[in-house]
Amino acid sequence: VPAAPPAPLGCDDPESVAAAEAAVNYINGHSDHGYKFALNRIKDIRVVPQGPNNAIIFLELDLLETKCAILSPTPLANCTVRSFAEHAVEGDCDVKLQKVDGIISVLASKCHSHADSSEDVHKVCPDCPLLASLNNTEVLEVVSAALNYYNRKTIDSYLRLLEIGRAKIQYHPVHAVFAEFAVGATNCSAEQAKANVGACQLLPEDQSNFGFCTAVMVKHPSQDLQVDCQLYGHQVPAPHIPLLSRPGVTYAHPGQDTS
Amino acid sequence: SLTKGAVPVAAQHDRVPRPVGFVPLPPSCPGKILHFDI
Repeated sequence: VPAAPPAPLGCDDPESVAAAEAAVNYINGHSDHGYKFALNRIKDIRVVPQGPNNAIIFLELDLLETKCAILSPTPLANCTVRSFAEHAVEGDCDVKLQKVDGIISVLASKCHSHADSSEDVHKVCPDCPLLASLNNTEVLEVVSAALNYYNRKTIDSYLRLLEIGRAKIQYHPVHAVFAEFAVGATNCSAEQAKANVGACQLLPEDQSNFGFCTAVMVKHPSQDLQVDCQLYGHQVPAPHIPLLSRPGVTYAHPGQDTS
Repeated sequence: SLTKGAVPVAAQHDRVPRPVGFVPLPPSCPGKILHFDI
């Protein structure tokens, strides 16, 4: 009697979780925009046997954006998932993997990310600030002012903007703009940049030094700007294969100052 | 002419009985939510 086909894999089976972890590591390792994503749920799994110890696995995954920028060296396990009230961003991914002799490898991956609806956020937190478009004028002004302010104060390398990761605008109880953006160190000191900022270029990939800044500008009742930038130090650059298409996001070209 | 034979009531209970303690398996997908549902 032919052997009964193996029972279909459950979405919470250890083998499914292992495949999902491989898929999430691949997605994060092959993106150089935005933030790292963490697994929230395995929506579906399909295994297509290809012969002894050889199978194709199709996964449907729900991911959630974490607070770690994609270029951050922080291990994913230490990256906090953005809470619902912080206006979460979800990633829907379809991933095709192959498992040969127990070794899982990703063959293809397609993801789409989208922010939670404003109504849902306000149901949970009526006064929480909502995500703003990244080419919103107020957002660009705050990022530009924050980076210029930081560069005026720093004694280290002059930093250029890589991309704006996310921004939120709050209207109550005060009018404030929150922005997060990725930066790269240049071949200039802050002093040299004052003399000729056009000559300041991002460091070559083998010396690259990326970082991440958060800025808060309170606009009313009195203007106040706070900026904090953390540089990661030199690390192996991520491959340039942006996977998570980020809807409605425009990226400043590396090294382009916001104006 | 064919007439539909009435199945004697008793026979209906002759279907394969479910083993005692049979519990249908919970749907195996989608999996559990690790953080929260959007």
